[in-house]
Amino acid sequence: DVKGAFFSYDWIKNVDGLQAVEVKEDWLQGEFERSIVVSVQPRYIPEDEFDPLQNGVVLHITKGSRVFKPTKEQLALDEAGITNGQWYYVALSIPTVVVIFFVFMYFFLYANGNNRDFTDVTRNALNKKRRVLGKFSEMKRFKNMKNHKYTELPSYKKTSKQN
Amino acid sequence: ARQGIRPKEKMTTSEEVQNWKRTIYKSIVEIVTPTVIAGVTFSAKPEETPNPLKPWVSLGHDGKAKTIKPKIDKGQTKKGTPDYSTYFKTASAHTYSYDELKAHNMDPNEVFEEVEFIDEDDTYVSLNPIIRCTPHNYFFKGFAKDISSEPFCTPYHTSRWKVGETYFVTWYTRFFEHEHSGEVADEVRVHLSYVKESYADKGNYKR
Repeated sequence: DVKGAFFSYDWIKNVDGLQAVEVKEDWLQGEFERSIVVSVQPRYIPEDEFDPLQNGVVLHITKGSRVFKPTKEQLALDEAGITNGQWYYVALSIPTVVVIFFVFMYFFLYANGNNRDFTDVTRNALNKKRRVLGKFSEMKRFKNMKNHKYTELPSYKKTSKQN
Repeated sequence: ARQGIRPKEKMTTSEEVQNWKRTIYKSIVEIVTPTVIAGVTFSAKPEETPNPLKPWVSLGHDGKAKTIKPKIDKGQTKKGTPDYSTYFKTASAHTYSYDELKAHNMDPNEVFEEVEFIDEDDTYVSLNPIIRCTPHNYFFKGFAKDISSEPFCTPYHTSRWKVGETYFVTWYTRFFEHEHSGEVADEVRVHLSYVKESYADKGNYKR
């Protein structure tokens, strides 16, 4: 009846000033944690005048602890040697597959060593590195350049002293 | 190889809480039905011989019940049953004239005023083993811890309640006095409402 309240207890005698509250999972509405306000309405305040947020305590209701510790039953099973070791098989199988692959690869390459011919690939690669520039006079950039033709350097007759 | 652990047998008791009768207000006979909530027995039959070191039930900050066992240390009782001072007593002022008192140190025209505290009716209060809420036990909330939690003593602000567990909400009964008549509310009820949490506060627990 009170606006905004999702759960209201029945009227109780205000003798002891206490109310036991058992937290229900439905109150979480599928969430892990919710914040609620607890408030107390005296009889002399009508429902439509009572504001549950005016004098209330804010608290959180949670499904459980976020740090999941092993339960007593789980510890007893572990002690008895009964474990759920699926993760162990997964963790072990991945490196095993990788090692087997590399061993197979080694023998495959060893067996086919004589049948491999990559010369055409390597030749092209090497030819790219050893590119020949060509003649200087045929280069586009220097074609029209008036360069003096090579002539022999002037030679002089050797004097008798040089001999 | 490890030896398997055999779970221990749980201790059970065949003792059941049974109804009992008592006489209240001198002549009215009443049958009392004890109830057990979260391990706490309400309306239990009092012991034949009163035990001064009888355990009582306190509440944690979240409102969870915990049993306190009083003990005697160096002749003094420690962790004894809580004393509620005059929080649940009614103050009554009496005015005495000289003719009524005839006090030797009083003037004939003088009027003497005395405040007397009258104990509350503990017929039903005595059946509650849990510590009662008084303003002395209020906590403070807010960033500066300057806002009183009245009328609540438990649970503390931003406590965490787990699903499936039972907690006790406690409040000071005399907080709910009618502003005109001054009478304490005879009946109350507890409401639970959802509040939207700000993103700043969300998930900050334990940080």
